[in-house]
Amino acid sequence: CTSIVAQDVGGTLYHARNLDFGLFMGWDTKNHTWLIAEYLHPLVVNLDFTRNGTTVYKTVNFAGYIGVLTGMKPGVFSLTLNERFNVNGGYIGLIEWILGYRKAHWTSFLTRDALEKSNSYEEAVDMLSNTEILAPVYYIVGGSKPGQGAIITRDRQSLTNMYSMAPDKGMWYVLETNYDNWTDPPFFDDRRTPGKKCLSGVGNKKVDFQTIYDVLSTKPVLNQLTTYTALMQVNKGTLETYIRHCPHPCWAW
Amino acid sequence: QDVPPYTEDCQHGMYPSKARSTGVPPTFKINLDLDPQIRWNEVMKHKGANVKAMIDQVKKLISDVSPQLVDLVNKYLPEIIEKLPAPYDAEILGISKATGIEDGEILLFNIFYEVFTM
Repeated sequence: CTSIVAQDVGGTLYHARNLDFGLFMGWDTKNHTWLIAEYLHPLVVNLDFTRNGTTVYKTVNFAGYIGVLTGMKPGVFSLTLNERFNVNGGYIGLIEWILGYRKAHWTSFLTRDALEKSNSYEEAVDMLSNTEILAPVYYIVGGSKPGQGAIITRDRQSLTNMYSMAPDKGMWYVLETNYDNWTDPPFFDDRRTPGKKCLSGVGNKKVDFQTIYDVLSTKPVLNQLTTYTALMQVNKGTLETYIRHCPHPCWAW
Repeated sequence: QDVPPYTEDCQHGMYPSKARSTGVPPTFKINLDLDPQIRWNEVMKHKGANVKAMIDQVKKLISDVSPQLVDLVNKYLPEIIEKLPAPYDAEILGISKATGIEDGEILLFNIFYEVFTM
């Protein structure tokens, strides 16, 4: 996955992501695609969660999946969830949970809870930073006010690191793939360098849906695992989703 | 570039081109005032067959590793559902009922992200 929160010169925030999934889950030798990623394409849906006839939050989901990997509370905040690979991974949390230790929350249920219950960017960041969870993940959160954008690096029990944008210091965006931002990504899966190169090339004077979509359309940020691209602007409550296809030759991840 | 990892120059003018997209997904409302067991029915009416196809493919992949694992999914995962917090327990049971897919298999789909951090 690749998630971006970027701020334009006027202080407007944009939050976007590529959702990559299905690694090592069957390779279609004929079409050079991942089988599960292909099966996920028709499952992509935009959801509008309503109460009393009013939108409470919007998400992009795979039909049948009830947690939230991409979502937005209009006017308040947006969030995305990226996988974080770790030996102390989700399977351990899951086993603990099955054995009766149920204090930890499911990572994608916590995001839905945050959309449901948090009424500010700060509340959402606090909830996603300090709630015990089953698996290590990256929560990427964007707000409605200038400077509200952060990558929350989580292990299962606690907050590992918080990396926030600082537009006044020239850090007008945060970009997260699937590796800790204080370490170099592995040479065999470096989507961070091309993503940052393309975004920096755009500059904050031109950042908008169009230019962020271009960044997320560039290989290998776009790859054979990419199922969809989502673009969110919290203040307007806009969420656009595009089901993706990476033309050959395209890197497998 | 002709060799992996197929990097390229930064793309421009792609939005909202269909060159690297196959379209936009449909939008559904999830009415939180409805009983959790029925609030996903409309989505499943349209996407249930796709969910079944995806889960069947996952089962095939698991079965290729060990056929016994699929039996374990259907034997043990349903026991987990009743321990999930509300409304997630009822929503999974509702999706299972709406699609005719085993509830343990719906849960299997929902735990992918937790497990794959390994």
